[in-house]
Amino acid sequence: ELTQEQKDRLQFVMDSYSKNRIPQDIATKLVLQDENNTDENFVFLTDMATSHVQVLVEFTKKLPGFQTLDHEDQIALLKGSAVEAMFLRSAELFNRKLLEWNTDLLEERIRNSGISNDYINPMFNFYKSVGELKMTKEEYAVLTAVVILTPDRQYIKDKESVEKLQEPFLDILEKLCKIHHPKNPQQFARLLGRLTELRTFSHHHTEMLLSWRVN
Amino acid sequence: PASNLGLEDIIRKALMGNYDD
Repeated sequence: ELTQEQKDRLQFVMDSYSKNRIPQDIATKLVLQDENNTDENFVFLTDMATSHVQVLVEFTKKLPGFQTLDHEDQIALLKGSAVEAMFLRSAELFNRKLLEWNTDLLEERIRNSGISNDYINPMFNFYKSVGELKMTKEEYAVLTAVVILTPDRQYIKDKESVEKLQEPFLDILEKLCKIHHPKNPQQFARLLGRLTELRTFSHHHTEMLLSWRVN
Repeated sequence: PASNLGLEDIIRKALMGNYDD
């Protein structure tokens, strides 16, 4: 069972995670724009990525202890985790059908945005492999906190302080896995395994943006 | 436009609560 302190922490993070939404005007754009050309999809995806980052920063600011970190370390954590958190959030949106809009339409726009299939196919494979874990909303939220508070990001000066902030979330995540997936003792290890996969996306994302810009 | 801002700019502005761009 979670301790009372862990329950309070989880509740606090869930409240903030629930507000973690892409603004309606961007969502509306997806539905209203009939024209489906590469340039428009490019602008659409960059707008959506920007919103993703802004929403992520708002979520991060409320993580207990984050605001006590050195300001440049705060930026280094966010820079190091933004892409991973974005892919994790996308995986959640696709798998839990959180989008009020059709995910098929979104997939079509992503596939028709000038990004090479070499990058897109592994991304949709990742969504599928995350989907197989049948994660709950709590697990997504806490895993996102774990991703953001990763102490070994580049340029972090005070790794120890970050570690101290991440640990309580790892403990909660381990318990949640046991509570929600009693028949699957490997759940916690599998979730952490997905983080390794996420890291490769961070690397691919940089290459992908470069090739996209050239095109 | 936001699409011309780099990731770090977006993060710095958002940390300060500045969403004008």
